Amino acid sequence: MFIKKIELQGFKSFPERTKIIFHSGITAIVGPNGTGKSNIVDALLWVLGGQRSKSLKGERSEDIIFNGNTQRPPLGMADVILSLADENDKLVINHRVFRSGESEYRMNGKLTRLKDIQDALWNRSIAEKEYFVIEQGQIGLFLTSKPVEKRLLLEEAA
Amino acid sequence: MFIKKIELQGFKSFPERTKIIFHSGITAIVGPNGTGKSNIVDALLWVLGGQRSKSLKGERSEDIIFNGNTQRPPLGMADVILSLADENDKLVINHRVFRSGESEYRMNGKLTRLKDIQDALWNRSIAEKEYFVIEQGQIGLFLTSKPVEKRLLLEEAA
Amino acid sequence: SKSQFLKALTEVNQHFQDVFSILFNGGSAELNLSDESHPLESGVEIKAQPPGKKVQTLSLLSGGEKSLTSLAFFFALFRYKPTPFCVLDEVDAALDEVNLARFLDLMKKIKDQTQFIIITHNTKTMEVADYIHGTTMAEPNITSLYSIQLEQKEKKAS
Amino acid sequence: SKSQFLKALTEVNQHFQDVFSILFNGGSAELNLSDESHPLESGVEIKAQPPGKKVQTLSLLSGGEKSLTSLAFFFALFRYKPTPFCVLDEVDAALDEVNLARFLDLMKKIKDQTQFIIITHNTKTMEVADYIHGTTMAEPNITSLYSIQLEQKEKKAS
Ligand SMILES: Nc1ncnc2c1ncn2[C@@H]1O[C@H](COP(=O)(O)OP(=O)(O)OP(=O)(O)O)[C@@H](O)[C@H]1O
Ligand SMILES: Nc1ncnc2c1ncn2[C@@H]1O[C@H](COP(=O)(O)OP(=O)(O)OP(=O)(O)O)[C@@H](O)[C@H]1O
Ligand SMILES: [Mg+2]
Ligand SMILES: [Mg+2]
Repeated sequence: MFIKKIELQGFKSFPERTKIIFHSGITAIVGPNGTGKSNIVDALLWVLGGQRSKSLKGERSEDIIFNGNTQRPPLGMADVILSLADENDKLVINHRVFRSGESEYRMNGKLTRLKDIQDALWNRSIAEKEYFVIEQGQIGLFLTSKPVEKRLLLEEAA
Repeated sequence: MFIKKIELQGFKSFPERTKIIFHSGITAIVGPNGTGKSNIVDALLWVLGGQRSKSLKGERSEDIIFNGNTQRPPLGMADVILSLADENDKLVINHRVFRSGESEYRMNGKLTRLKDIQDALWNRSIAEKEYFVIEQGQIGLFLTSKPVEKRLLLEEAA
Repeated sequence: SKSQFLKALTEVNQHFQDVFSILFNGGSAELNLSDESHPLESGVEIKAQPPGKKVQTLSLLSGGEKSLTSLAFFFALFRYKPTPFCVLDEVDAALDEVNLARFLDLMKKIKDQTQFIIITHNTKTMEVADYIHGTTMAEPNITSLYSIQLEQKEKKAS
Repeated sequence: SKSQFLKALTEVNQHFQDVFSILFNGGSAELNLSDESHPLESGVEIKAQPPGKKVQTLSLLSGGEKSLTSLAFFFALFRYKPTPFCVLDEVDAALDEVNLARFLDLMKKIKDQTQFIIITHNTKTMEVADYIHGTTMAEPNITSLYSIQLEQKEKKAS
């Protein structure tokens, strides 16, 4: 089950609806510093539940929602849709948050709890995010992290 | 007062006496992973007192002294000599440690206490190591470190 | 369950030794329980020995060696339990040319079973990609994406 | 002393704003006491705004932006109190081409008053060096050094 697309609106540096198509194989994301590459990774982590993000890039709604620039005002909502698919199956996950902090999850269009999304992923052999996402700066720190960190990853595989 | 040379013997990956000459201006040190570039930085930090090294690269004598490879045995002592100079002045600092943990400092050939070396450096406007050495991996972590870390650097300058 | 975890540990350990030798072109590595007497709570420790070097504290490995060893661990997990997709943010930053090439080869070998999304500044990494997305910020804080065509592969990026 | 520290803070703050605008080609930045009422113990906080972006939590800056802002801080310290020598280990790892070029320009401007020793894998960084030392490990765990001649500068590396 691979990632077909990620759609972002109001999320970090993506104020307007942006669709990013992915294919099987190897996709590289390139560009100058500060242009939003890691923000795409943040969007994937956030749509899948947002907690336990190792990066210090902020989990509060004001860090998640587009907060404007010196010419444009902030927005009031951030919304990310992740579409996964394989030959037989399709899974569309959505996470939305408002400035108030109110947040909603949807799976295949219906309002759900985060737990149901996590179960649906688990049933499709998609592990916890730490297993398949290595955030910027983390690869150098992993080796000297506590042994329990490595255990957790092994438990994901087991 | 700039660095004229660093001589290493028995220090980490420098079992045999190695002399590295430096000049004014910009010197680059290059080479494949794991070939000893950061060890040279470690030698400089260590000859100047060794504590407060931010890297996790080990301060114990068994980490400092050449510990052999699959074909060669470990050595019993590590010795680093740092030669500083400018037009009017010369300062030669030496730090030596034995497997027992016994350690000696010398300044211009005479046994000294670390404190006297630190005073001599301070008198020549050479600050604490955190001011003029940025270790591998640290530049990315500095900004989000505690405000007291930045204060300490500012106090060095003041 | 305990037996499931121990089975995973044994198999991932075997894969870790294999992948490590591929990425380092030799050497050896293993995974162990930090506390054999409490397998259900014990952390997992990594031992790594680049070719010809001695087994020593992980902290003595170089920056690039640490990155490569961590990548070996993740690839070993994937051999035991493949992940459908894997997102890597600048994991190649510390790798020299030779280590980078071996890492890229390994990623290419498993891209049929695992979709890779890799953020990079490195042109060698871009060369193994099947698709490339580029980011820019024409307007501050607003990411625009564009696709980069890979002519030599005769494939149009999305 | 208190007045000495506050004088340093004021002057380094001014330098920090200047250097930041040079490295980022615009934008603004400043240093503040975290606790104005206790200047003798208060930490120092950094605020940074790349051009056109808003002042926001440092944690929202990208990896490259964080590195560049940290380098601006150190260069600001050096403008207030120059250091005779400065050792940098792979500080350029996260910088894109444009940011790297501005950092290298700044380093070149002050190399007459500050001797730089920089460890790098980046060829652009090597190109600004006056001397290059190369490391290799023909025998595991044993560093051999060699000097690289820089013909285009008609200078023989020692
Ligand atoms: N909530 C937000 N609202 C608006 N812009 C934001 C928000 N959060 C982050 N940004 C923008 O995103 C930028 C950081 O983007 P990101 O970390 O993805 O960069 P990057 O492309 O990964 O760069 P690097 O190569 O340096 O790692 C910030 O500089 C800021 O401009
Ligand atoms: N006490 C020691 N005895 C013998 N060898 C040692 C000792 N300490 C470190 N080493 C060797 O030094 C190597 C690490 O060197 P160093 O960190 O300087 O590499 P580097 O050139 O900076 O690499 P990178 O580009 O990956 O940062 C280790 O792999 C090991 O071979
Ligand atoms: Mg990034
Ligand atoms: Mg290094």
